Amino acid sequence: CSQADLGPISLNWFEELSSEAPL
Amino acid sequence: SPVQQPGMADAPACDSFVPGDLRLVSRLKDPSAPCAVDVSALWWDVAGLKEPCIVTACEYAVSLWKPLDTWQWEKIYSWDFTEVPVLQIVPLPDVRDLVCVALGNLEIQEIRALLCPSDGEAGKQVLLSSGHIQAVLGLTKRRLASSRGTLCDQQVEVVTLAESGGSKEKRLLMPPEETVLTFAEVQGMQDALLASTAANSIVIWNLKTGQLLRKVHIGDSYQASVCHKAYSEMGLLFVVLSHPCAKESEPAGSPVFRLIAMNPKTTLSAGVALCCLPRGQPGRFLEGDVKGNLAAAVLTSGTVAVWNLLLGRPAALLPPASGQSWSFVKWSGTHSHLLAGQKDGSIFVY
Repeated sequence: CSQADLGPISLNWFEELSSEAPL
Repeated sequence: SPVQQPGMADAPACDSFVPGDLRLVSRLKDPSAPCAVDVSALWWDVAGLKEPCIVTACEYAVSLWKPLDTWQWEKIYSWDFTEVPVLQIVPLPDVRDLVCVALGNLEIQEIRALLCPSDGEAGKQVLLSSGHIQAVLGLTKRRLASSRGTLCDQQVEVVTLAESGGSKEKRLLMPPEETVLTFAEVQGMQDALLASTAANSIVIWNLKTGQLLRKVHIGDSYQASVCHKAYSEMGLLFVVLSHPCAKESEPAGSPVFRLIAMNPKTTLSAGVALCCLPRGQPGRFLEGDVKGNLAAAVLTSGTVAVWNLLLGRPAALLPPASGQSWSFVKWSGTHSHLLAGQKDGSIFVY
């Protein structure tokens, strides 16, 4: 698969999602 | 392995089967156990020495075997269960001297930690969890993930085990509102946990906070997928799934394992490799295990098949031995060994 199939990628996805998700 | 279409593997890979190098190095059979349900290989301290031991489970006993010279095994301890039968062994990846087991009839009713005797005391069984348990997985750092209940009344928890085998700390994870089928750890990310759900999603938790970070729908092509392992790489999650309900009549052959890439930020996913059976080889996934880039499965035909996930190609086939089908297969946690078991209690080490 190419990266274009999966949209923009973030190396810090875990930290970013953790800061957005409800506790 | 680049592919033309998401979800499809290189078709020729399924046709060109080259037998791999699986060499039988040892066998063990407990004469007192008429059957076997599971096996595991893990490190255990025996008389002050760290030994690569084998744990076997039959319906009402779990046994610990230490290695002798010339690939022989000696049973050094057994834990007996009188009321509820053993369903599976639940190893904790980096723990020595302790193993967990799931007990129940069809579904898991109890999870217990088992410890060997010390200082003249008897061996211990510590009850860690009970109820209608749907899924369980041993994690690094002495942790055990489990889920009970379904849909809205589902409870997902992670307990940290004390040296005594009891629960030292318990954290509830936010339930995904879809029934959890299987858990998978993310290699290289100790604070992340994945699960597959009955609604064909992969959910991602933060184990430190209990937050549900993402729910990624992976399509309806395959129902009730089992997630085995995940690897975090360059902002993507690569997830290894197996498909017990896949049809045997797919054009590329019977799909057993699938490697998908998932972008947790966008919840988009795509197939990377499809591991299917060589043409003419019947069967569906019955049960299996993944370690590194190798996946092994017992098929409904009674054969064990091994794939290299990076190539999406069968690496070896192990037909039923001594006229008996294989029942379960596990990768060793101590060496590069494959442990294959039969219902009569025979364990073969390759």
